[in-house]
Amino acid sequence: IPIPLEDSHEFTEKDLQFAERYLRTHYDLRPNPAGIMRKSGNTVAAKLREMQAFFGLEVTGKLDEETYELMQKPRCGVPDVGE
Amino acid sequence: YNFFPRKLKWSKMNLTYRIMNYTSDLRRNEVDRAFKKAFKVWSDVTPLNFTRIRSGVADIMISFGTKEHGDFYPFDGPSGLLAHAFPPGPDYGGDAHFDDDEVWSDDSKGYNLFLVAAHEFGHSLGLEHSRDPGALMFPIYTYTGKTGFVLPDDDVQGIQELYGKSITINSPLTCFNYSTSKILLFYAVTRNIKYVFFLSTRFFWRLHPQMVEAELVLLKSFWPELPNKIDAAYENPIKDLVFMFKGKKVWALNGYDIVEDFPKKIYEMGFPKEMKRIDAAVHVKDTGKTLFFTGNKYWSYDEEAEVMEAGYPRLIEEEFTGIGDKVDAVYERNGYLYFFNGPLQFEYSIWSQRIVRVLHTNSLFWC
Repeated sequence: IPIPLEDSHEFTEKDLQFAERYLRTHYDLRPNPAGIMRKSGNTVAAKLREMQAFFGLEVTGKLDEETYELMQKPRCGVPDVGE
Repeated sequence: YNFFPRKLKWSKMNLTYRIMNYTSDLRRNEVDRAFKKAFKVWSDVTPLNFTRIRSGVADIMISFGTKEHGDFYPFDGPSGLLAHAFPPGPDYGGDAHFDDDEVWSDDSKGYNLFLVAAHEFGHSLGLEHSRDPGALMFPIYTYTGKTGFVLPDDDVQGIQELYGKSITINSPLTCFNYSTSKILLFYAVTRNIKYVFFLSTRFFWRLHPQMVEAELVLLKSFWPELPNKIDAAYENPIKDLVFMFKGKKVWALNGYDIVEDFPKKIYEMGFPKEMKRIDAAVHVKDTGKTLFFTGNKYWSYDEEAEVMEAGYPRLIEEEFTGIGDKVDAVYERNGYLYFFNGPLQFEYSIWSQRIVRVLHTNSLFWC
């Protein structure tokens, strides 16, 4: 899964799937049919940046431990941004 | 606070709700009460009214479900997604769904149904998620205690922008937006390099000397390890540390970090072991002494020698005549001590050793 990673933290495949699902549910990340370039605004990095900005985290566009930890927290299912 | 695209809202003030089914975690009357109380959070500050109906289609249909439950936005089992709701509109509009794979409760065990419902009903009325960590509409669940829920100011401003203010006057909930309310209790104040911190319950206001507006911040978002409702705080400019007191413990903060080996017990500073708490503390730069107020007495601590001065405690009333016999909070600025006692603030001149002005506690917020 093309998710930019920040630090040496070893994310498992399952972690990355969770992160992608989180961004799809709350930040309108669209599925990416194989082989088709995404519009820049809909890349995983862009959505990670949106989420990091929303929660006041350091905005890197990469999945790091702090961002992933926040994704684990129990929360409301309504998206944070978008339609 | 944020709104849904096109600022969706109800075009009427009288709304209906219907509870379609129940969770087995709570008794029916507990569920009814939680939802009723959750609606009252919003009707208290707006002209909105909520009426429960027991049949037919209500504006806000409430139900418990698991995984895929009919709206193509499946829940995900225990934890994770707790509930969701739809913005105002026909059909699903306004409806609120709760994940019955969670353990719902009416206290801190499991997830508090009242708190989650109040949040979801904010969506039902047109509020989107807020970035303010202290707001009810912040997307992440935080248990905020069993009693005395107060709708945070961020949410009050958001919902009132949609529906206007409540018709009742003197709503106690406006107190936090330091409007004309006369009493804001401060439990501890201190100066940290550029800011004056006003600590109260689980928030603190950061007031920059050059700014008019204070910034409201959740205490635990800066210092997660600190308890809420700090008793007292002071800054020691010599060591560049801020000390915070709660009960018999004291924490030392270096910027936003808690110094190693803290918290310590206050008796290690020289207080008698039986002392239960400190009401207020202030460091007086010119004398290098820190004054501690507890009950009707106060102590003087020599920061350089790191010992309690002999001849203390003394009676507050004897040294600081006129400020009353207890101190809620105190801080020093430009040669004046500002004593807070209930709704009043006494400006005491260290030089002339007398009170020169009496102000309202929240006058610093231009109330």
